[in-house]
Amino acid sequence: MDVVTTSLEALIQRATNSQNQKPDVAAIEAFCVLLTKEAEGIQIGTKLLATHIQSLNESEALQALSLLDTCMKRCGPLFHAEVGKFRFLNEMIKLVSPKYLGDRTTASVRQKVLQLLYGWIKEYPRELKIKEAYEMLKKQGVIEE
Amino acid sequence: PVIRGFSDDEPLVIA
Repeated sequence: MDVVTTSLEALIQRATNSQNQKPDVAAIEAFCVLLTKEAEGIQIGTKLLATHIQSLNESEALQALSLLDTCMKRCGPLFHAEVGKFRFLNEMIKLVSPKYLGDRTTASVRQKVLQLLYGWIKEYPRELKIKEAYEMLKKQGVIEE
Repeated sequence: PVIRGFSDDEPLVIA
């Protein structure tokens, strides 16, 4: 396990810890910086985010979704492109789809996932796969307009 | 041959 992975792993653990009374701003900041500074940081960071948003612990999942949105705002187009791949979007879709994890995901986590996708369509119109994923969720009835 | 590299991705999961 290389130092970047262990560092990013330690930081996301802190940033999404269910014991956090308020956001661990230092850990969030360091995660974003390391993710963009290190080679492979974006690939490693998105894999870690995909795992943590699927946490069975609602607080951890919600904090991971907030961290994901913070990274979208702070980590630039290369990060947008990685999140904008179906490889990552599928992990978010599984959280809201009853065919996958939807039935064991709390309403607030499901709602946050849909809010993020909806907001990103407007924020990052070049990431066409985000819109495609959202349209699929509408077509499948996961989202009622 | 599959052209791997920049645009490597997976198919969209259907909910």
